[in-house]
Amino acid sequence: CTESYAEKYYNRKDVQKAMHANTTGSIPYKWTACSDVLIKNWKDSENSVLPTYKFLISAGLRIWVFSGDTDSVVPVTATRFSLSHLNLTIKTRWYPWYSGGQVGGWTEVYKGLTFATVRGAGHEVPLFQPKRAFVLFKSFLAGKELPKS
Amino acid sequence: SVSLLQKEKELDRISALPGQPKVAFSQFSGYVTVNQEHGRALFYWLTEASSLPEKKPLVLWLNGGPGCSSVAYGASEEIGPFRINITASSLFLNKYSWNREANLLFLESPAGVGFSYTNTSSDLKNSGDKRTAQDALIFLLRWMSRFPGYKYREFYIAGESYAGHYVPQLAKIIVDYNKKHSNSIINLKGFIVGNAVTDNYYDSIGTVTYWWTHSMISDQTYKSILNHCNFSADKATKPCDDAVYYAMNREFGDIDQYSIYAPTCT
Repeated sequence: CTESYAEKYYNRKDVQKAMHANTTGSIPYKWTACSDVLIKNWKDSENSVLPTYKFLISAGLRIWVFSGDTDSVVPVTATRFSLSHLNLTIKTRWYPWYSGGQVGGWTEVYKGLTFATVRGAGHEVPLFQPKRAFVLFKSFLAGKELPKS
Repeated sequence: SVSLLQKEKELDRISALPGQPKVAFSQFSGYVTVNQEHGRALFYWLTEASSLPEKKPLVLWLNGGPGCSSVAYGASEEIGPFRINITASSLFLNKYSWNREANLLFLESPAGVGFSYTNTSSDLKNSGDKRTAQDALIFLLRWMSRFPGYKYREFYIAGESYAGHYVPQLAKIIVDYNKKHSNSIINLKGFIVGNAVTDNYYDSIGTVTYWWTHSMISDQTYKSILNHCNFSADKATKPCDDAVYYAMNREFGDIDQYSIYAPTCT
């Protein structure tokens, strides 16, 4: 429901003024969380970004892909099916990672990409599991594997 | 021009948001024009790190949709420092804000999302992946000129859902740009994406498999979807649509598809 709070807050004139947004008041529509016009009229969309992943892995970027395991819109099996077609070499085999003494999810580290699930999280992982998401983010920034205990 | 850019940065400084608790970090927000001719301008919100921001990396957050707002989701529900209370009268702090570890840049992208706008209305009807990536690159180059302290800074991109397209696509054109421009100001180190749209065919197979393995749909419906849907086709057929419709409307029940065990918002 938090999306409806945002709809109210960001349409407040004093909030817009404080954020230097819509300064001339000429945007002809209300601030909204998602634009129906854009979604309905989206033009080019690649069928697959897997070739882009291959390019970026070869460019040496640090790439992490995570998945909240209670999302049924872009679920964990969807991501796993897709990533499996990159045919990556396993560097660290599948293991449960931990946060606060509990299993935070499972992870596998490949050459060029780290995949991790987040237990109990939906589509918006940091909303549903903020602490686990934060552990994940810290590990990503540090370039370290997720904690094994 | 340096002093003009410095002035632009200071004009973007947020002194305080209505209902905001006291905080120790700086915030800036405003517009960066990405296409003069069409009048396309993207809105950003920077929440700097809560300690030693000059030593922390910069993380750009992009939301999905396509057409959804980083301010709405990334900043206000997920990784940003503030949460909005139920009456939208005040803000409270997120204990696990990612700005404890990084400077967070939320971008409303493409034009038409949130506060971002275009003066050319047809832009709203012909947006797509390519222009989104191109505009985001121009945004970054111009934004870093306004905030020179972030030039050459360790830089990461993050996002979710349809940003599974935006994030790697932006990363790719930055890599391409950096190959052409030695000493580029964008020091891209990597990216992280969650529940990300990746491949239409494999994502679709995996999604239906998830529905079945999590007992959200019956065996009959699972078989029916697999029999009638050709996920490699550009358009779905009516029998495929019917099978998926049956799953969603007769078998899922009244659930939040984005978090299947969470209560739905009434």
